[in-house]
Amino acid sequence: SQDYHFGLEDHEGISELFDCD
Amino acid sequence: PPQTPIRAAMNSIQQLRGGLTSASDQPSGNLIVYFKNCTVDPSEEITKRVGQLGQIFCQKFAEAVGQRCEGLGKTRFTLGVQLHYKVMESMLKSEEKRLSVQNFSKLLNNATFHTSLLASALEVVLATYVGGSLKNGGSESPETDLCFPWILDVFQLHAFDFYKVIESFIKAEPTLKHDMIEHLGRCEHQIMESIAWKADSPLFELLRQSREEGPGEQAEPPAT
Repeated sequence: SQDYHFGLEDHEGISELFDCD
Repeated sequence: PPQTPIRAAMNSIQQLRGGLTSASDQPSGNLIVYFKNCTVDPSEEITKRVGQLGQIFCQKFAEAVGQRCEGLGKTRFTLGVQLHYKVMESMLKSEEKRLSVQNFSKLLNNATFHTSLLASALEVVLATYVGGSLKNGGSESPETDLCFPWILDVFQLHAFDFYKVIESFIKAEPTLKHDMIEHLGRCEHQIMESIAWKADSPLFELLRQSREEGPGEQAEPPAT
């Protein structure tokens, strides 16, 4: 996954992206 | 031996299947614990949804590839379900560690999350099987018709929702091969360049909401 640009910060995850607690 | 396109495709398929030998097409014990910890237990809805999406997938697969290939559709779908449960468990473990909570009721009762996650897993499976012929510009296999964004139409999924799971999917599945990560990166690019800007995209509503929320970060000028 070295060539993939990870845009999420460490404090963000799938829960936030689907508007969850 | 020299790496031929066919050999490369066969290796990718073997690796995918090898990584799923111990995976089930049913939720694992750990996943069931996560489901039971929810305020509203999502188990029944999840199983029902997987069944419904399976029927739709197999029907559309047979329409695209040929009715005699119905069995292949079922096999692809089962692999996708296995992968999606594996990734779901890994995602929840990461979220548990990050947020120090065990109740993921909102996330696990979100139908769009589950459909997007299953669609991502199926995209990986379909792209693995098509792999060799696509990379070499060939289109002999009718399965090339199933390449992205075919799965979005099948599940009637907004591209923007699919986009949201890609990064977490890659992080949660460390055995994903380099070419598959590249493929998912291309899907992301395609979504942001064009597919997410269709008239019914939820992106427009989000932009409208963010404008109404008042002066926050200024958007870049359109030309940029």
